Amino acid sequence: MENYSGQQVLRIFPTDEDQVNLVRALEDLEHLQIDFWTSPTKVLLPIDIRVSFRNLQSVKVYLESNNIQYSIMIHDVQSLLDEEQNEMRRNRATENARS
Amino acid sequence: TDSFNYATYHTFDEINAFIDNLVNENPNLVSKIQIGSSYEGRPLNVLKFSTGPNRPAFWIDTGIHSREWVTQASGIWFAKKIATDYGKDASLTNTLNNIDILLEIVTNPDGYVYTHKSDRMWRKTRSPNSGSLCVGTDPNRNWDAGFGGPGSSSNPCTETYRGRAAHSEPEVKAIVDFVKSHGNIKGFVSIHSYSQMLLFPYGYTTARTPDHNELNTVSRNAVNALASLYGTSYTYGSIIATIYQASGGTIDWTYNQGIKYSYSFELRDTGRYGFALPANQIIPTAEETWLALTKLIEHTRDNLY
Repeated sequence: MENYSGQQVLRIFPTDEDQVNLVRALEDLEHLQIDFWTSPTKVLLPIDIRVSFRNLQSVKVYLESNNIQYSIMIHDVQSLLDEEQNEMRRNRATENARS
Repeated sequence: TDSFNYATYHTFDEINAFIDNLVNENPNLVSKIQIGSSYEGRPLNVLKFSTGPNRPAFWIDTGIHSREWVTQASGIWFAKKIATDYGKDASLTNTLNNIDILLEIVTNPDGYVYTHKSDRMWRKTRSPNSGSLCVGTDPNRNWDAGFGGPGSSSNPCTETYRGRAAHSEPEVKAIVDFVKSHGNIKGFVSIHSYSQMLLFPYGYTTARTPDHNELNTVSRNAVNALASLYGTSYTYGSIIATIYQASGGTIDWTYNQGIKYSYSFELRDTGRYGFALPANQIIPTAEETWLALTKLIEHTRDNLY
């Protein structure tokens, strides 16, 4: 399985069209491997992006240097997915025990 | 299916076993139609809830984007709900005495299996792209409705890659062929996550559909019904006005095919967990969505055209 340790989902709040375009420009930088969970389209609509641990610092610097506000929506994607897997395993074990 | 755990996420094989069990338990109400095969050869199964021949139909699909797990899980819950409530709930019984309900739970099976085995965050299909190492097409940009326009990408390495041609993906083509051959589908709902929205055409153009006002009113009633259970707030409106421009989308195509009552949901949440919605939210999500779906289905049933 793909491992998402250290990856974060950032919620970006563009305040004008220029900031939307600056975030959109990240889409073209394929080496950053940013996964857009919601698309950069309109002012006032938050944009959620999943960023790898390796590129996290540079993306945050990019946003901050352009005065684009953001918050951390998910601090560690893998920990959420681990919990999801654990829950599925627990349920499967219960089902097996019952049958 | 009584002992099936609706409050957890399931694999493709488990969902198919559920489908077969539901059909076996309700042979006079539920049947399974295979409308095609995915790129990797998996069956594209549709559940048909029907009490008589030659009826108009209402289509629901979940999981066209594979990582949106709460949608497939909700689809399972809807299937059980329909089978359980027929003959008990007056409105649903009236519905199924007049129209069929068609439900495709795993609309992108290759992607769904891939999310379980390799990459939980996979969204697209799994078909290869000639000349590129990047795999997959966005099946919600692959429809022949403004295909290739803004809000879709020509780059196979992006999440919104439109594909080499409209209906290039077998998962999309199977629905296209089924809808055309059926010829009597009156309502169509394609279910996604996340953002808590109820959307209607268009997504590829700013032009309003001739039915804009009616779709808007029905959507308002549906989101009010949804909110009545747990207070979950949904926004609603045309895709382009509410969320963003997106070309080649499912419900723009179905609307242009003459299916007036075409809608799309974005289920929970609004951005705490996103695609990794905890399993303890599956049943509440399905329950509240069912209330909205019921409004859409009832309006279609009562306004056949």
